[in-house]
Amino acid sequence: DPNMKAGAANEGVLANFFNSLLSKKTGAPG
Amino acid sequence: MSTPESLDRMELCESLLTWIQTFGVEAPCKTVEDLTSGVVMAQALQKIDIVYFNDAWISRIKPEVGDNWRLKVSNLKKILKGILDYYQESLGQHINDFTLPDVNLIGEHSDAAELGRMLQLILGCAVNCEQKQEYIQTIMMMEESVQHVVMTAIQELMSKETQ
Repeated sequence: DPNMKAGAANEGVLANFFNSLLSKKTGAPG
Repeated sequence: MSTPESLDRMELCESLLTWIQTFGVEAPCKTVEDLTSGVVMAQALQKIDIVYFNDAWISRIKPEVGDNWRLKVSNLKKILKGILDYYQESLGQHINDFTLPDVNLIGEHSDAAELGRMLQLILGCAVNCEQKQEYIQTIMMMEESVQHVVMTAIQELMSKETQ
């Protein structure tokens, strides 16, 4: 089912993005 | 970084209105109108960083503004300044080329597109603050369509920030 595939791909993109955001170092230096 | 998808400003406002409700603030926050006084945004910012947006800061935000748009705009100006100072002083970031929200349009006309820009800046504070894990995980639990808009909004901010 192409819709299911697109949905799964979208889910993967979202998870990748937010996980990379979680591991991103933030905050002012010092 | 690739150019983020362009944002539908009305969709952005709608999705971020859903997002701001996850903070569980005291003030009602179901509609655009509910947010135009700035009280909900100030309370959300205090949850994001209670040390920076402390009681002294929030005491400058008038809680009862009624329909007085001048008082709303006054609140919104203080909040926007607080957000921009927070980016610079606490997150160590400068937001370049980001069109700042027109607080007059929010206070006077309940402009959803401009409110969306203001909420977008608060979103940037939430996903960059010390407790960002909590906020990002909450976003990941939200409906996929909302997550997608939130992702695009964050990407747009990231494309305009410099350390």
